Amino acid sequence: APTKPNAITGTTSAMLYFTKFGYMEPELFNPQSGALLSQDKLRESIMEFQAFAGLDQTGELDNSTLEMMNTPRCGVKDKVG
Amino acid sequence: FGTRARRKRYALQGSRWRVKTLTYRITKYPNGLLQNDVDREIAIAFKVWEDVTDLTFERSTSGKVHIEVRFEKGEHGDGDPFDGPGGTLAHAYFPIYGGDAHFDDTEAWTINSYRGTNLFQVAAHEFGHSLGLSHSDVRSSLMAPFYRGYESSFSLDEDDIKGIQALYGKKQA
Repeated sequence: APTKPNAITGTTSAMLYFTKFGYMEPELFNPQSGALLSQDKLRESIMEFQAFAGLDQTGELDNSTLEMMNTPRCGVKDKVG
Repeated sequence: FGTRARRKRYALQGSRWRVKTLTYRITKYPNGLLQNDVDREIAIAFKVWEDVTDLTFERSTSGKVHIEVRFEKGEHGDGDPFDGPGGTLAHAYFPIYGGDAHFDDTEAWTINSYRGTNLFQVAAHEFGHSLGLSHSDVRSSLMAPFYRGYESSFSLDEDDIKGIQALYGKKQA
């Protein structure tokens, strides 16, 4: 189980992760403004991450996806340009 | 949805160095390791790329260099703060952005150990970015973004070799 204070455990922290690593455009998710994000866009970002990480593309933040998102990693974006 | 067929391979960021000899300098060392050990691990991390291209890396202890290596904590001046142990381990800049590599000094950096985070492996990955490689979706490649734990016998994946040679060519005999 994730033990870090900033571990990814749900939708909000997952969106921050997707924004940081290039799976979601920053303007789509701004925790300060409370902008609403469509369920489809979130699902799309999850599936893009799952594809990149070699996971089944369920479009859900399932256990294997959360586990991968909580794996220590490089801070460079996965999708550049 | 199940799995979807997808081409898996290395990715190039789009910039590269125009010179074959690159200099580097470690300007800030980690707290938990001896400087000589860090010097050695960083040198062999560069050698990973030197072995498969005509690039050579020279360590400098002063003056201007191509790649600066630093161990830092939290916010460290580039607007991309480190997040403490775990999470993000390090980051590096592509050639067009200067090539520098920063490592999170709150990580338990280790050498030849299954404990902590292996400095050599992470450094070799970061220097791939410094040379122009993006993340690969080939899980076994060095340029995959996730830390896969210490490997006692390390070798570059074919995907990494193809990627770096696409940028700098093959090593001449």
